[in-house]
Formats: sequence, structure tokens, C-alpha cells
Amino acid sequence: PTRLIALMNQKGGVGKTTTTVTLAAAYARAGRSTLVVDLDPQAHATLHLGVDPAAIEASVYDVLLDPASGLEGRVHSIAPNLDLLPAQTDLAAAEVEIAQAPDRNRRLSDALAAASGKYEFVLFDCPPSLGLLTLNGLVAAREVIIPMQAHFLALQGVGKLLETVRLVTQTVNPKLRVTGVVLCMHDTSSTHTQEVVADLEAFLAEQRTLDVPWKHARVLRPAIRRNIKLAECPSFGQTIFDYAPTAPGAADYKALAEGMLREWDAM
Amino acid sequence: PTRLIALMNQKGGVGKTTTTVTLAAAYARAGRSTLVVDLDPQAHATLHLGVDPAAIEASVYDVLLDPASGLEGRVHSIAPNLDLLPAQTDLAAAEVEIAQAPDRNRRLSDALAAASGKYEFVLFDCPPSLGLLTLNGLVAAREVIIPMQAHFLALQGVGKLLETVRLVTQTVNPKLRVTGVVLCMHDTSSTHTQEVVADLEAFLAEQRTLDVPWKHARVLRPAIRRNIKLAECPSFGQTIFDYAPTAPGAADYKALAEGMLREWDAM
Ligand SMILES: Nc1ncnc2c1ncn2[C@@H]1O[C@H](COP(=O)(O)OP(=O)(O)OP(=O)(O)O)[C@@H](O)[C@H]1O
Ligand SMILES: Nc1ncnc2c1ncn2[C@@H]1O[C@H](COP(=O)(O)OP(=O)(O)OP(=O)(O)O)[C@@H](O)[C@H]1O
Ligand SMILES: [Mg+2]
Ligand SMILES: [Mg+2]
Repeated sequence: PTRLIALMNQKGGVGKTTTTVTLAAAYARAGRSTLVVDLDPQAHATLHLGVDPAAIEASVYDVLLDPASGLEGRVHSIAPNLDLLPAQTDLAAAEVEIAQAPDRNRRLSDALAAASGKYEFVLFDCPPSLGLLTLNGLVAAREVIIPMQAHFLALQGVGKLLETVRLVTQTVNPKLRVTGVVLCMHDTSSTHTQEVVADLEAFLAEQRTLDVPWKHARVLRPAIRRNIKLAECPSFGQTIFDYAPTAPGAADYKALAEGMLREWDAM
Repeated sequence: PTRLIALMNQKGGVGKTTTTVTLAAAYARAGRSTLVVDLDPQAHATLHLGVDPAAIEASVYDVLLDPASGLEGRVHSIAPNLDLLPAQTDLAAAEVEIAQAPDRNRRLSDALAAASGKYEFVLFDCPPSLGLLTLNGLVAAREVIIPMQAHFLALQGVGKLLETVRLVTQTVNPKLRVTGVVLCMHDTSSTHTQEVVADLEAFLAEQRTLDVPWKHARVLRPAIRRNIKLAECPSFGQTIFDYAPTAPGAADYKALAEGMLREWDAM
């Protein structure tokens, strides 16, 4: 059965794209067929995977405007086991164009219903907002992973994020669950960082007895250390595994991906 | 004459709030009366300055809904020479509520017209978007400063940002100019970072002969190094100058502020 995972956080610049692309590449290299869906008009996942959003014929935008037309001719083969449904800048117009449609939250979900079966993983890279594009990701997904930085200001937005997930489970997608948090750009040496992580883990622990979509959420390990190589590889259209396979960024994401695969295979 | 400066970048998490708050505190400590206007529903500038957005009576939201009511009773005195017009989370609703008004871009500008005279500096902390709240900041401002990280993906959004500024000068605010770029969370040791900065400086240099609002824009110095103390002090509601006055983050922002003051005083 396909695992459909939305990487979301309305806070900007926290590592959503880097985590989506790098986990996808790690799953692909472990032999699991994976589709990346770029839901951000900035098209950073698309760029990171070496595809020029300005040069493509079609994108997830076309899928949102006409879900019945499916994924045909819109998916790029990036590497063995790794496909991409790219974004383009006109995706920003999609939010306005589908805003009045009664099925505006379900379009991506409807479009993927037939096509996702051929993949073991579908990862949705969400934009930094709680608008229609992110909602389409949340309605199409079964799980949510929250990339974030262990900073005080980053913690402030988590409540609102979880509320949005809860609202989606109460209205359109009752099966949605929050799997966990990925700590990105992590500074292992700072006391403050450790305190923020402790706060986060304490919060998640006290939610375990409640009937909430994040009752089983936890901080996924390892944290991803800050590593400049991760900021460099997008400029070459490569993932860290091709650009700098021995860098700490590669080791951390590989270990994170393998831990997730072990856990999922065991279920 | 008051200097009205919008700190803007639609990319999230690039240092807009940290730069707005810390430059404002530096100007205040240099004896210049400064107002911070928090235009972000996340209210991070408000939190950073030690004000609880959930506990305040009124905010910039009320000003946007009724510009004629001005700033009375809404401005907090934070420190000598440092005032704050705070944000609240219901500010997100403002974009929808004023969306149809013919003066929707000018509301903040209209409201500040009388009140800004008592300040030497008014700094607008913009949200990570090019929506109505940011537009209100751009219409109320005379100058734009762009905080950004010297990363490849960060460079991708600069074109769109400048286009938005140009559009504003062509329609509502012909006097708006881009003063420059502040390099935040800067990694001085990375070759990649240096290449991105060189690309940026080359781009700005070739714009000098054109009739564009960024023809005099430059990379402001020094760059602000990554310093965990800057991520810690918001959790105490303090600026870096109170929290860790000898930290590199304090030294960098102080030097940047002093350079800007020298330059402006010389004009
Ligand atoms: N572990 C890391 N170490 C160093 N740089 C990183 C790391 N993770 C991400 N980056 C860089 O930080 C910036 C922000 O990361 P990224 O684009 O993945 O965040 P995002 O949450 O997707 O941002 P947005 O909200 O704009 O979509 C990018 O320039 C990226 O290359
Ligand atoms: N020089 C720095 N060194 C270390 N951490 C920093 C630095 N500057 C900012 N930060 C931290 O990085 C995070 C993002 O910074 P900040 O909130 O200022 O960005 P922003 O552009 O205002 O974000 P948003 O788009 O969400 O408004 C915050 O947790 C902040 O405390
Ligand atoms: Mg992204
Ligand atoms: Mg901010």
C-alpha cells in the first residue's frame, strides 16, 4: 500500500523542501519507488531535482485545474525509483482559480487516486502557508511530517499547524495522522536547542493520551545537522547523495530514512 | 525627516524579524527614536520585544481596519527611543477583510501619515508573502531593505521581489527605493556562500545604469554571522543587546546599524 506523506510547516525556510527531496532520494536508493509532488509555486523541489520550472510543458498546476486528466505526460523520471510531478510559478494562480470550486481541497487527492498505486511512497512538498495548495497536500496525504528548526520562534507556530491538521481530519480526511517532527539545520551543541527539543518532546508525550491526530507523533531521529553542502547541492540540481555522499548531511538523512523504513516495514 | 523602512522578503525564515528588531534596538540605543511596526500575523517581532500578542488590547490590525483612528493606545513603549505597534494573530483576517476596499494598499500609510513625524525611524517587519500586509508596508515605506541568506534557493526569489517593488512604484508609491540587502545567518567560510554573494553583487552592479528602484541598492556590510544567541534571545523577549551584548550577533548588527546611520547622516 502506498504511503502518502505531506511535508508541511507554514513557517518558511525550515527545511521542508530539503527534507522532501532528500528523504525521497534515500527511499529511491533503498529500492522503493517514490514520487515527489512539488506543491510550492517557488518550485524549489523541482529546481533541487535538476528540472527547470520555466522550461517545462506541464506541472501539478494542470493537475489541479483538471484532476480527471491525471498525471500523464506531467511526471519526470529523475533517477531509478524517483519520479517528480513538478511545480511552476503559475501554480500561485491555482489557489485563486480553484478557490470557489466545491472540491477545491480534494483535487490533488482525486487526481492521484488512480496513479499513486504504482508508487510505494508519495511525498508532498508543501509551501510555507496554510492555504489551498497545502490543504490539497493534507487531503491527499495519509501522514504528516513536520520539518522544523529547534528555535523558540519556530515552536510558536506548531499549535496552529496541528489545529489545521485536526480541522482537516474533522472535515475532509479522517485518516490523516501526524507521524512526527524532523529537526532540521540542527545545532547539536546549543543548550537552548536542547531545551526547545525537550519542550517539544514533553508536549508530544502529554498528547499521547488524547484522541488527537498527533497522539503518536514523535521527534524523528537523527536530527539533521546544519551542513552547508545541503544548501549547495540545489544549485547543481543534485541531491546530497550525488553531490557530497560522504557529507554529514548525507549521513543524517540516510540514517533518518533507514530508521523510517525499518519502522514502517515492521508495522 | 522620518526614514520609513520596510524589511521584506517573501521567502520565509531569512532573518526579516531578527533584522527589524535588532536594527531598531541599535538605532534606539544610538539615541534615535524608532517605531517598529509588526505586520506579520505570526507576531514574531512582537514576541521578540517581550510583548505577548495574545494578551494585548489592540494592534496594527485595528489600525488597518480603521486608519482614521490612528495609533492612539496601540503603541507600546519597549525601551528608551523604542516603540512597538504590535501584531496579533487575527491580523491574518485583515487581508481578507480589507481586500475589496479601494484604499486597501494605503491604509497603513494613511494611518501613519500624522503619527510618524515623532519618530526618526519607522521599521516595518513584513510577513513572508507578497500579499496585502506586505503591500501596506511597501506603500507606507520610502525604502526597502531585503534580509536574505546567501543560498542558491534564496537567490531564486529576488527577481520576483524586485518586480513587486517596481509594480508598487509604478502604481501607488513612486518614491519607494531599495536601499540594499542584509546578509543574514551568514556562513563566512563557505566558498558557495561567497559565490552567491558575488552573483548578487554582480547583478546589483549591472542594474546601476538602469532606471529601476533598485539602481542604488547594494549589499550592506557587515554580513550578520550565524550566532545561536540570536535564536535564543526572542524566547526571553529580549534583543541581543540585553541578552548577550558581547556576542558576535550583537557586534555584527551594531556595526551594520552604525554604518547605516553614518551613511544616512552624511546625505
Ligand atoms: N541541514 C541544512 N544545513 C544547511 N542548509 C540547509 C539545511 N537544510 C536546508 N538548508 C538550506 O536552508 C534553506 C531553507 O531550506 P528549505 O528550502 O528546505 O526550507 P523550506 O521549509 O522548504 O523553505 P520554504 O518555506 O521557502 O519552502 C535552503 O537554502 C536550503 O538549501
Ligand atoms: N544570525 C542568526 N543566527 C542564528 N539564528 C538566527 C539568526 N538570524 C535569525 N535567526 C533565527 O532564525 C529563525 C528565522 O529568523 P527570522 O524569524 O528573523 O526570519 P524571518 O524572515 O522573519 O521569518 P518569517 O519569514 O517566518 O517571518 C528564527 O528562529 C531566528 O531566531
Ligand atoms: Mg520549500
Ligand atoms: Mg518574521
